[in-house]
Amino acid sequence: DLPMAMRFRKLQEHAKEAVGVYRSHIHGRGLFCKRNIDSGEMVIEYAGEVIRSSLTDKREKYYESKGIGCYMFRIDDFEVVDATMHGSAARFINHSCEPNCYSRVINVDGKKHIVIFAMRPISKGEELTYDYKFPIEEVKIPCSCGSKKCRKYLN
Amino acid sequence: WSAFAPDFKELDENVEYEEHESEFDIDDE
Amino acid sequence: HVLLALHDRAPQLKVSDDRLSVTGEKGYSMIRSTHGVQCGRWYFEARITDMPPESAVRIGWSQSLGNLQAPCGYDKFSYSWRSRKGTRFHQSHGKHYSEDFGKGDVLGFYIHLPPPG
Repeated sequence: DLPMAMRFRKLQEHAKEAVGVYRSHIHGRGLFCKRNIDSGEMVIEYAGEVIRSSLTDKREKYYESKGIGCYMFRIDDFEVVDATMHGSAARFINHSCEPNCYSRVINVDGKKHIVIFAMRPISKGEELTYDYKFPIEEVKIPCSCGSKKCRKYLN
Repeated sequence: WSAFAPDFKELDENVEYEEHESEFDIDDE
Repeated sequence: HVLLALHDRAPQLKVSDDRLSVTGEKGYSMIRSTHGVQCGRWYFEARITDMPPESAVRIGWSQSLGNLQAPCGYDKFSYSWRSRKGTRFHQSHGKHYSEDFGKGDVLGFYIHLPPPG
């Protein structure tokens, strides 16, 4: 019930007690619930380096050349959060075709933040997942979420 | 988990990236 | 009159009231003029009125598709001359061109475009 900005300020204190990174069957490592989470609760910020969108191409090529998996999340037309080398545990959230979380961009003190929210009550021990918005491309990436409504491909 | 990637730095909040003068350059003289 | 464009620029750049000066900060971004040229011989000059330490500028020619959230000379649509080391840039490749330039210098830019077709 508190305003978004206030909830966000409390998030930094509470995120680490609520979620943690553990082994996942979906994709090696994933983010898991350490205590029960309520529906609509703010879970964690997808934090990282805030870069201009025009820098993403060069960074993607660099990461690819080094064999580093790229973790980027678009804020808007102008800015992107790059969590590849500097980021919060949210970078480990895996995709699922039946997710229990969703992401939203919120504005706090004039700055935008990507925040993960719970779509429904999530129990302690459950893996947190959300529906990645991959661009539709010809080369298909197989999905390993294992959910009943799996769409088979991430894109 | 950050031990597996020595160059990786865990953050609690966003960090504004400060661009270098040569940020966009492929090669320089 | 050819002026700095208000609608063909990166929004974070600060344009003077007379639209003849522009100031940037942080990373490179671009502003273009109100008018472009298509063929013939054209020339313009720019004066560097201020350049604090560690800052730099890249000026030159750009087509309308040149990315505004990058320096002039970043892609195939623009060509630039950098204050630091006097490097010329196109498609983000820098090549030696001149000595560096800075505050107080007046720079000239000439282009000769063939007739269409």
